[in-house]
Amino acid sequence: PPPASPLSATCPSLPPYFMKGSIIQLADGKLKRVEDLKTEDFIQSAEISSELKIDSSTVERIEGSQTPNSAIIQFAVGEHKAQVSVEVLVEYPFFVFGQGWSSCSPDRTTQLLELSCAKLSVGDVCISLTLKNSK
Amino acid sequence: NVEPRSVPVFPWHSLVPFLAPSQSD
Repeated sequence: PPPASPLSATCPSLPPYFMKGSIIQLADGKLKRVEDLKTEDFIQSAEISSELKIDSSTVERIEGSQTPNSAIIQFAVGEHKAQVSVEVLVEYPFFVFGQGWSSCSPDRTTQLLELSCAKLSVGDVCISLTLKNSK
Repeated sequence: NVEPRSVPVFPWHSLVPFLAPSQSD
């Protein structure tokens, strides 16, 4: 029989920082709640950062995954439109430029994290990060 | 009510997925 852990009945949880009320420290040291973050907070923090820069990742495709409660999202990243696929839980929130948090299943995000979310759709432009070239 | 003394503070960049390691051309 497959090994059963006491927690196996619950769905895999998201990182704690997406829970409504989580305290987020911006690059300038200011503290904000995760639900209060704005696009400018990410942009300004990346400007201060010596290692990270903001990239835009456009959602090109969203499809179901064999993993329960998961989806595979294909992004075109940056000006070179590099194709990147990520498998995430449907409630995983992404930050859409000018809009805010969005997920494949806003209802689940709200239910599990209390974070209000829009529906992530093809064409949405999400904030992503790349490492600044260090070489 | 007793407030917790230490509230976890998370860095802003933990909220954003690292999708592209670098732009190479």
